[in-house]
Amino acid sequence: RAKVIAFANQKGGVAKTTTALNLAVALKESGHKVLAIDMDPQGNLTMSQGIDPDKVDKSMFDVLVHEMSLREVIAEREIDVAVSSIDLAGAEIAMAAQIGRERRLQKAVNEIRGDYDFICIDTPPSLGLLTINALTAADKVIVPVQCEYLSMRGLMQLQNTLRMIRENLNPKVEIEGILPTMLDSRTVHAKEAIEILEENFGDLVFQSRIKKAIKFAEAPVRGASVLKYDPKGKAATYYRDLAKEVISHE
Amino acid sequence: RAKVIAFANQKGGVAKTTTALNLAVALKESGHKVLAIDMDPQGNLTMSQGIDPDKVDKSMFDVLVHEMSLREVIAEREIDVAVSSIDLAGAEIAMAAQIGRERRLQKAVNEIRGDYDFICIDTPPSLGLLTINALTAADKVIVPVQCEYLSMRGLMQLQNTLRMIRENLNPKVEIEGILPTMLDSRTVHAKEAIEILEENFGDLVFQSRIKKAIKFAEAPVRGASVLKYDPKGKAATYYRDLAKEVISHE
Ligand SMILES: Nc1ncnc2c1ncn2[C@@H]1O[C@H](COP(=O)(O)OP(=O)(O)OP(=O)(O)O)[C@@H](O)[C@H]1O
Ligand SMILES: Nc1ncnc2c1ncn2[C@@H]1O[C@H](COP(=O)(O)OP(=O)(O)OP(=O)(O)O)[C@@H](O)[C@H]1O
Ligand SMILES: [Mg+2]
Ligand SMILES: [Mg+2]
Repeated sequence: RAKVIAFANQKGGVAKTTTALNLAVALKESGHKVLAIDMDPQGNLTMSQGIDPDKVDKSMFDVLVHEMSLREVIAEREIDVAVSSIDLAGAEIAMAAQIGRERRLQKAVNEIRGDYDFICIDTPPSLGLLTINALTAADKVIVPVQCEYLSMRGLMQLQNTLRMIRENLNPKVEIEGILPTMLDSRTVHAKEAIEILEENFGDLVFQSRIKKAIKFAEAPVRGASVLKYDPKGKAATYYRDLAKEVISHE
Repeated sequence: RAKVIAFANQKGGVAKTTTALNLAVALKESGHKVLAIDMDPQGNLTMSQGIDPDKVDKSMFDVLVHEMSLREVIAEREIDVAVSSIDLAGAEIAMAAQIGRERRLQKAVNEIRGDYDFICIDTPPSLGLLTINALTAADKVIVPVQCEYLSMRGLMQLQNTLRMIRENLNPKVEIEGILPTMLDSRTVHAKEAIEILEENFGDLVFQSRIKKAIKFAEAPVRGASVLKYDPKGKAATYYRDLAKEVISHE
């Protein structure tokens, strides 16, 4: 039975998509069967594997609104990817009146959990119905945090939302870890931010750190993870280390 | 009568808040009366002026859902700020069934337009009801874009949304300009991104460029714009130049 991990933080641009993709590929590289699910209407995870979200004919929209099986929207790339499309932006309104709308993804995921060891779910930068579906379907949550003041403030809101999910929808969902991303370790601002993280969240903060590297911005242009785009580079190592840490938690 | 400018891009972390705040302060510095409205439930604009969104008793939530006057939620800081709070995350659901829910902000802004020369509206990283309200109330839209592949792809979605707003809600709303932000001009990736922007959008791309500077991350910690935090620094100059360019469009 797969371990389901959601990547969530309502703050925008903190490397949710970059982390979901590169960790998924690193887990695959170490021999696991891995599925990545794109729950963001922007479709950045889908694009990052070379698929045009505007050209797919079935997507996560159909899984959530028309109860299509996840298997029908999976494209095989470096990992299996359940693709997104712009229709997904309309899913919140289409599901607004449906009974059990928060559990749509959980139902779809439970049907195929036997096929994988890890399922990684990328979410949009909001705490709306799409992210609530992901947190309800997940066992664990990885919270990427940019080491800057504005991005740290959102963590309290996220913790409050997780508490609500635990009380009403998914009693077992927990934070797997808080991941410092886009780290420019030369600046005092980043060092101070990490100290604050560790003071407030202690062991919840991963040992792994993802430093700033331009390869992360270049790789999506070629529809590749950094592990494929620059396999011997530092950027790939950061996510291989994270994969080792996640596997050690098993 | 104030010129109303919305700052929008559903891609997260592209400097929407940083641009809305620092341009507003630069316009104030050159002698204009300026109001900034925080339409993001994260409340980053509110925080960036030293106000705790969790402690305000009235906010944009009350303006949208209870038709309170904007004047009641304005705090005077470097500029006037109409504050946000976490309640705003519930505004979309609270307004879902209301008639004219897309025009709530437009109505509130029209009541006070006479008091200001510029009104700057910060939006969350999504194309939901809060951002639709901002685009309906606006005369112009400034689109901050990080000079990276993933952030460029979202521009087509944004243009489609703007076309829908023009056809149904606000025939006059136009793009004031596309602003390259967080620019690290040493990388080839950024240079290529700007070339693509200028090829696709021509004159819509501002001459001004906002380069990467750690001062942008430091200033919000002190509840200040970069113009106040580091008045003689480069970071402040980027936004003073942008203000000149926006004023020259008048
Ligand atoms: N460690 C890193 N170093 C440098 N750039 C990075 C790093 N991680 C991600 N990036 C780049 O930063 C940008 C934001 O990352 P990404 O899109 O993964 O964030 P996100 O949280 O998924 O954004 P959104 O909130 O819009 O979904 C992207 O252009 C990505 O290529
Ligand atoms: N030119 C810049 N150079 C370096 N850092 C910057 C620059 N502009 C903004 N930042 C920092 O980058 C982060 C993202 O900026 P900001 O929060 O303004 O983006 P946003 O688009 O408003 O994000 P969201 O989508 O979450 O609303 C912030 O920590 C900010 O301090
Ligand atoms: Mg993303
Ligand atoms: Mg913002």
